[in-house]
Order: sequence, then C-alpha cells, then structure tokens
Amino acid sequence: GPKQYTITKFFQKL
Amino acid sequence: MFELRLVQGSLLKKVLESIKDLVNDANFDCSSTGFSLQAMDSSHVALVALLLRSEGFEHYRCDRNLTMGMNLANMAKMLKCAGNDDIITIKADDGTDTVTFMFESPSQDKISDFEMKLMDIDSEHLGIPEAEYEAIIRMPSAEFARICRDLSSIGDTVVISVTKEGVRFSARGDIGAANIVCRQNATVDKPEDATIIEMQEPVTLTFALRYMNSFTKATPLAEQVTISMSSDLPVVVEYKVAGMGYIRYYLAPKIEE
Repeated sequence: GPKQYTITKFFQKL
Repeated sequence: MFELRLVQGSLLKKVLESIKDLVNDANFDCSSTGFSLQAMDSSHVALVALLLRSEGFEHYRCDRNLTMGMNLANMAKMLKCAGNDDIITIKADDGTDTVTFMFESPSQDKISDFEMKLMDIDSEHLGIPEAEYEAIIRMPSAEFARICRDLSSIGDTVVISVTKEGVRFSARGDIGAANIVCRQNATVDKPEDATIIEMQEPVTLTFALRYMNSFTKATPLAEQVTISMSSDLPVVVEYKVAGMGYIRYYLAPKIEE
C-alpha cells in the first residue's frame, strides 16, 4: 500500500 | 507576568478537548500576539497549530514572551473542572514553574483556582510555508465528522478527490468499499450549511482516517471546517475559534511509491 510520510518531510525544522 | 481572562471559558475547554488526544505534551507560547501552540503527534505524521489572538481575550497581559510546557491530558483534567459558563483566567508569574487556572461562576458566587506544574519540553518548531492550495473545501464541520466516522467503519484510509463534480471521499476494506460525494451547495438558508469548493486543479490525496477522526474533536468549536489540499502536500483541516483565531491540523499524505 501507499507509504505514510511524516510532516517533517514537508516542513523544515526552524 | 502573564495573565489572560476569557469570559467564554467553554472555548478553552473545547480547544483542549480538540488537541489532547493528538498530542501528549506541548509548549504554549505566550506573546503580545496571543496564546499559541504548535505540536506534532508522537509519530510526527500530524501537526496542530493553535492561535488565540490577544485581542480575543477580555484581558490579556504578557510582559515578555513566555513558553509554558504542559501535559495536555493534565491541563484538560483541570479545565474540565470549569463550568461551561465559567470565566477562565490563566496566570503565570515570571520565574515560577507553575501555572494557575482560575474559574469564576457567572454570578461570581464560586471561585476556584487550580495550580498545575509546568514541564520542560524539548520540542522543535517547524516552519510552515505559505502555500497556494489547488483545492479548498468549506463544508459543515458536523458533515465532515460524520463522513470520517462512517468511512472508518469500512477502512483505515480515505482517498479525498476534488474534481469539478465535487469532492469524493472513498474508503476500501475487507468488507467492501464506500464513496461519498459532496457537491457544491451555496444556495442554503444558513451560510453555515453551505458546501463551497474552490478548485484550481483537480487533486487526489490519501490519508490515514485515524488522524482525520482525531481532528474532528474540534467540531464543537466551529460550524464550518476548511480543508485545503495540494498534490503531495500535507492537507490542512482548519476550524475557526469564534473571532479569536484557529486550530489548524496538518496531516502528511500517504503516497504510492
């Protein structure tokens, strides 16, 4: 099935 | 020192109910802008951003920026002790490791205060880029909650697909499959019953229903929910908090490899 991505993949740490 | 007073204390109770199942511990940031929070769930799949603007409170004083680390389950326990009609005050003095919640009954005949220990929480702040979304759906929040709940009995994931036909929510599982299509409907008596779909590009994304269902805990806060989607980006599910701000939930998609 499709892979669950994490939020940190899209939004960079400040 | 930091002090805020909210006459409609039930809003704060509802806000806590909306985030406590998703996030265990979180830092509340207090500044002249307002009372805010950004936190991820333990698996870093979802992120919640809360903003309650200072102008929305009857009283708001923040002498200098302050971060208060709180266990949200404990904070929710304390706020549950406030009556729905109570006025809530939150106070923290500089240099102390506690926060005080004060509840006043509307007739001022009962005043309670609860003191809670603050925590040191290592949390990373993420930069959320401003995005132009390919599709934005505004719909009754109760309808969205119903759809998420119904599809959960069929499968674990929901495929949300926006086309010029409308928005389709689909789930599939061992017992079968379900498709729910909502069409734009702006010709309603009450604006809160409307479904409005703004689409620049057709977009289809897949999400874990468990998180979507957790987001719908915010349903009592707002009659309408806004769902913003772009290909290969986290979805944003937003509930307004009555003239004060918002709760935004971001959920990373599932992507076929």
